[in-house]
Amino acid sequence: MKVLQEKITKHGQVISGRILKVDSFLNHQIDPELMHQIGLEFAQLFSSDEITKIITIESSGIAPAVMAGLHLHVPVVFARKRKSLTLNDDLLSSTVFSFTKNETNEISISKKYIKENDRVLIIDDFLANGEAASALAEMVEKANAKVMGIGIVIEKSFQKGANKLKDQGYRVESLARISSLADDKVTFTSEK
Amino acid sequence: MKVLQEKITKHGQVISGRILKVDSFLNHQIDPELMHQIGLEFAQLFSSDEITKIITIESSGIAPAVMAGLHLHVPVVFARKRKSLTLNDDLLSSTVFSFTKNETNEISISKKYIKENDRVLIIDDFLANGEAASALAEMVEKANAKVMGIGIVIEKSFQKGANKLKDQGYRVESLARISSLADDKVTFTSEK
Ligand SMILES: Nc1nc2c(ncn2[C@@H]2O[C@H](COP(=O)(O)OP(=O)(O)O)[C@@H](OP(=O)(O)OP(=O)(O)O)[C@H]2O)c(=O)[nH]1
Ligand SMILES: Nc1nc2c(ncn2[C@@H]2O[C@H](COP(=O)(O)OP(=O)(O)O)[C@@H](OP(=O)(O)OP(=O)(O)O)[C@H]2O)c(=O)[nH]1
Repeated sequence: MKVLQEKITKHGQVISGRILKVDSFLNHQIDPELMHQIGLEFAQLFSSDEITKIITIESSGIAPAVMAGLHLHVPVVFARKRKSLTLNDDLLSSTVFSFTKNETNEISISKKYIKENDRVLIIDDFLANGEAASALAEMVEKANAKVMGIGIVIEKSFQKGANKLKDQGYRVESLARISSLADDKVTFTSEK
Repeated sequence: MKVLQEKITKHGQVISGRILKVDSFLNHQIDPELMHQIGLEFAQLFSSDEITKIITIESSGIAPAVMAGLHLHVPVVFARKRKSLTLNDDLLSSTVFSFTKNETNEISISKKYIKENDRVLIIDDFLANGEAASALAEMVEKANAKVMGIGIVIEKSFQKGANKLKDQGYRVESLARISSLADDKVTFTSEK
């Protein structure tokens, strides 16, 4: 997605040759018009999949997901990482391992919001090791719903997440794919 | 806002006579079209205030805020409740007291994203005791920016937040105002 690549090139900051900071338009400050275009892009990629639901995870996945939901005319559910005041239903839960923190955390979605036979599009902002996306997919499977695909805003292709998800048989559509952040420089993959 | 009141009446659940659960369209599952209409409503209410920035707080404030930002053509920043991978700049911080948990927590926004003279619209999903909205307003003031108003999706008028913010001189615009949840019944305030 050209405008996204331009934003990354112009505003992205690389840290330690392996982290892309895009706090100015995606992870802290959000550019709503860009999110709207990202949502439209996901909607077009999955337009013939008869999506019935979008699933994402708090917090940075919410804006891209809700814009995709607006264009696809489907509800969006965000998995919670922590207890919330009203999330006390029967829950679907999965664990997410953090390599950085070396710890395992649980994420949850109420069973009320993923039904058997839902055709689910998973959306998230980053795809790195793929722990979060795998956990979301696992919850969809536990609900006997179908993962129609995984939409990612920024894929770090040099980490294992993309291959892991594709090896599991999922269709992964990433709007920007970064083959390297080495030397604090953003290199986009040139072909699929 | 009529369609919001209808959604609350139809899908809201009252818990213990004091909590309104709207997980089916606002706090866990999100209705994107409703969010789009909510965003438009906020944009119209603040259309002559020359808003330059919207501030909210993760997670449930993000969807309404980003839709308002889409209609007002301004960036949206969400305050973080916890450390994030890339939020390591100079921070504006404020504390939020939780009556339920009887604890104080810190929320933060990078100084990069609220500039002196920004004309800020604060948006959040619920207004109850007003701790979160007050903390967001405090951060805006610390940055020498101006709070043009506070846009709330659902105000619980029987709690002190709305009056607290108005007494501080802020303009508060709530799209649904609930005067009571007693007897597990939703009663909307009938006039301003
Ligand atoms: N900006 C940025 N973030 C990255 C990058 N690589 C991974 N992340 C984010 O870091 C978080 C994952 O951190 P950990 O759970 O500690 O996992 P990890 O060490 O195994 O990568 C996720 O944030 P999250 O759960 O999505 O957090 P939130 O922003 O939704 O709150 C993920 O999106 C990167 O290059 N740049
Ligand atoms: N559904 C619902 N929520 C209510 C109601 N009253 C307050 N809240 C939410 O509860 C959270 C505040 O809880 P606490 O920090 O424990 O504060 P409190 O006990 O002083 O109210 C906030 O969620 P938050 O920080 O916005 O969480 P998040 O959803 O953004 O993650 C607030 O929006 C209500 O009647 N219904």
